[in-house]
Amino acid sequence: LATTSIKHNTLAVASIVRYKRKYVTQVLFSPL
Amino acid sequence: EQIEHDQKIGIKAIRLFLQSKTSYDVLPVSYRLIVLDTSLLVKKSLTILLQNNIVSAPLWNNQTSRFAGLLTASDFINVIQYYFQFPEKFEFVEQLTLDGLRDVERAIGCDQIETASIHPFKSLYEACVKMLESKARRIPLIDEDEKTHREIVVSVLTQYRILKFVALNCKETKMLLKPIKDLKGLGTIKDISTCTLQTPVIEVIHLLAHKSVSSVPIVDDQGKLINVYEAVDILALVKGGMYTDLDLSVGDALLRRPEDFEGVHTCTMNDRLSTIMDTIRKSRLHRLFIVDDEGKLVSVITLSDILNYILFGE
Amino acid sequence: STIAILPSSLPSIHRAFMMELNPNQLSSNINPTPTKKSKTRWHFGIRSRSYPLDVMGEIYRALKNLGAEWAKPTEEELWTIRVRWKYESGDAMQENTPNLMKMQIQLFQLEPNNYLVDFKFDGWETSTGTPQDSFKQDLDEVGSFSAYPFLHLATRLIMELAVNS
Repeated sequence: LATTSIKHNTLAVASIVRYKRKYVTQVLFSPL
Repeated sequence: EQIEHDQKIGIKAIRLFLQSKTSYDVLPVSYRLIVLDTSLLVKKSLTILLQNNIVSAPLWNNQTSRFAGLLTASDFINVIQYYFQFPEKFEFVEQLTLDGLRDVERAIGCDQIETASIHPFKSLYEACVKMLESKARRIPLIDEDEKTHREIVVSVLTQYRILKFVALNCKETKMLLKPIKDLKGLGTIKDISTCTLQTPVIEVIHLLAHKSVSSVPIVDDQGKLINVYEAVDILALVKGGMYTDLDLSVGDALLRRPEDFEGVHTCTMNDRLSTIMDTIRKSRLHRLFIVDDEGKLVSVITLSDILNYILFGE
Repeated sequence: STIAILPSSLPSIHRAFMMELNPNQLSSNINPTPTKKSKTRWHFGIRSRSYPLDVMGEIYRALKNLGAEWAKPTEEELWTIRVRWKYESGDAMQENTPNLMKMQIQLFQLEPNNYLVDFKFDGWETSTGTPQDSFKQDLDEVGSFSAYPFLHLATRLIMELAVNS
């Protein structure tokens, strides 16, 4: 899991997932 | 006859290409997909879009653990129209979350844009048909988790990305030498709404919404094209908090455009799809305004028009 | 080809044009949207400078507050927490949809006084507690996996830790 510092009450987390033969860095932004 | 013949052969070859490739093939080997939780404030989501140089993002509703469509410039247009109709609701707009966008749509009486989606392994041709049917300029690629059968947004494909993929991989685009004026659908002169630099930006925003177009050309008093206000320009307007100043002229609103804006593409009726596709290959072309020799606005060619012609023209 | 860029649509020329049109007007103080994007800095997991035992205590407390369960740690793996978490998803999923997410949380020392808490997805279980035997199948063979439940629960845990601390 990759994370960013919480800024303006918003946190971003990400993980790199394989989809079939390609790699997606899925990034999710959520409010605190 | 030779040009006529080549045009038919070229279009046929491109169609076969679109039928033989899947949306999955367009995806890079590795890429990033930014998704926004629907409990985010609309204002915050705008900051995230601008910071990541994107104009749209899929929405994730963590209550239902499902995807809730796409956030696009149309949503920000709706918010501005809502504020214009209910200026006393300033505080509500400031506290609006992405969950609340559907209520805003209902409040201003605009139809909910049903987000069409498609499986990544369906053909590009089918993705294009779905986008043209839903009048969307982008389409989410949805699959499901093998274990939990929960939805996955694999990516979002835009008309631009598909045309760029064709321009990069289909050498037959070079055979499309018929001038635009002879192409049904592309050379047809459209009745397009225009404005001037002094037009209040709120009127232009109403035009974007009511005509369901993504740009309004700006002409001078001789009808010469001088600029274009695009739906994506709204993001910079809202970010600057300038949507409250509703009699701001569209000329002033355009001063919010980032310095690296590449400019508006123009062409004439003598241009051909071969050079248009080559321009798409090299630069971010979102539409082309057809002008005459004096630079007067004649019509517009959108990416939907180009896709329509490739899929159903000739 | 007569495809061209409309010169008057380039920001610098448009700005000059607007200044000429109405020199002392508002135009002068409307600035373009900044193009330089503050580079988002990404970290593996979350960092901590607290004392290792305090970090572990914080995590167990946060997991308890969020209603998660965990396996009793073994002697060899004192710094790893094997979590099982009921994933409430509003939409009526078929019964046999596994809704117990497993996650591994592990504390790493990067250097003296600098620690990292890593979160790792560790498969699904059905609420009857029997691990999805098909999940024995190595995660690596799964071709389409939705990261969102994992990202969402990790977010909730990180927020709980942030709010508590």
